[in-house]
Amino acid sequence: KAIHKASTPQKTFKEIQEEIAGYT
Amino acid sequence: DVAKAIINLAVYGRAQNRSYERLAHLVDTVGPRLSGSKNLEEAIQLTYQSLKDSGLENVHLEPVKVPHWERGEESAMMVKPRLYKMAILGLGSSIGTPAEGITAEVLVVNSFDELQRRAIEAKGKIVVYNQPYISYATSVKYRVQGAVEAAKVGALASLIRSVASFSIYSPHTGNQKYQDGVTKIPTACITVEDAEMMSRIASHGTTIVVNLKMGAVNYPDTDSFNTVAEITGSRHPEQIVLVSGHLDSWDVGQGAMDDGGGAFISWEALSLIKDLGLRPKRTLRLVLWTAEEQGGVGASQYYQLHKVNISQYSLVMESDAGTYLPTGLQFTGSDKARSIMEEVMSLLRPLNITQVFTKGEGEDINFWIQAGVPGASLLDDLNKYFFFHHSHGDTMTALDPKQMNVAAAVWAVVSYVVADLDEMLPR
Repeated sequence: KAIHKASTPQKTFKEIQEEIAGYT
Repeated sequence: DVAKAIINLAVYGRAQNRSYERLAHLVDTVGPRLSGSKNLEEAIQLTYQSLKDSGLENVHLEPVKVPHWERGEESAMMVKPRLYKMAILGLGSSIGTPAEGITAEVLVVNSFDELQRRAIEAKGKIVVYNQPYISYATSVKYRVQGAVEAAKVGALASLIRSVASFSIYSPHTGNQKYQDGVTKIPTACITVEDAEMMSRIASHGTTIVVNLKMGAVNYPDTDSFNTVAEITGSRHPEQIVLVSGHLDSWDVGQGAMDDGGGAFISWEALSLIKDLGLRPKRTLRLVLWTAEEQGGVGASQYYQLHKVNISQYSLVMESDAGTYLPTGLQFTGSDKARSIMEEVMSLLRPLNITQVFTKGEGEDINFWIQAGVPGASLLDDLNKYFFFHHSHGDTMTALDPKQMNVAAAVWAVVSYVVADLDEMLPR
């Protein structure tokens, strides 16, 4: 339970994809 | 432009060759770093001071009890059918022989199955394993279990073909394990060349006799340390991306490749990020493990101490398979996390290193991966890695500073971006 508690994603994959693209 | 800035600094800028030069300074000064040795403790203290001097945060040592084994003097002399001195390397944790050595006839086998079929012939002999090299993972079981299996059928000692992808008459050491209830017998690795030669001689029905002398001694566990340094996270300092390699090595060569390279590109990843004035949202923690070669001893104790915070670990990374030109990243995690890692690796397109493979792993990070934390390891030319692995050839000459620059760039980009994402990697 502890593992999953802190890792529930709020962002969609599309949003994460755009976020990562910002580091290019 | 963060990824581009890291790549430029590591590969083309003033940081190029830094990890190679730092490592060369250490291993040329201290040499190989066997668990329990003064060399290892000197290396830990020197690295600890250098990490402090380099301005990283929360630099500290975490105590660990580690095995202390010393090989002593060792030799193997073939006395029949001719006098011939063989190169050997005793295996970690092996007992020694009596001072006069063990002189016995040899039984050569190519597999554990053959040993079972010929079990009646093994009693009172020295078992020589001439197993083929298939892959490290497949062939290493002969090194680890060879003595136990030979002892079960009454052998006096075992000599094991080195687990190596190539040989120029190089014995390769490594760890081996005894089993409760099975007699402990001395065990060492021989060269691929000598294993094949004895196999050929035996195939003609000729008797081989060997005198094996090993001065190996197991001492009580001793004090050592995992070495830790950080760049503290700006928004979620309690959340961790762990970057690691191991500082210990075997007692041959310089331990430059295994795992000096992995440890020092991990340090370099934090140095690059610091030099660029970057501070990710969560903490980047460098851990240089102790006593990995004895079975992840330092990592096991770190896991026991820190697993209470497992929910705060976003990613665990270990480089322990060489720092040659990377072919990509091995990753273990959920499909969602893998998709994110593929996006992160796309940032490394300027280096043409974008692949995400399966089976992210490492002796020191497997505790976390098995508990559900995403894990990543650096993948490169493993065939080349196992040329030098655990042999006298594991020196700075086996490394290439330019390839280490690229490996460090990959390591830095991945660790920084994952540490700086708004959210932790999904489990």
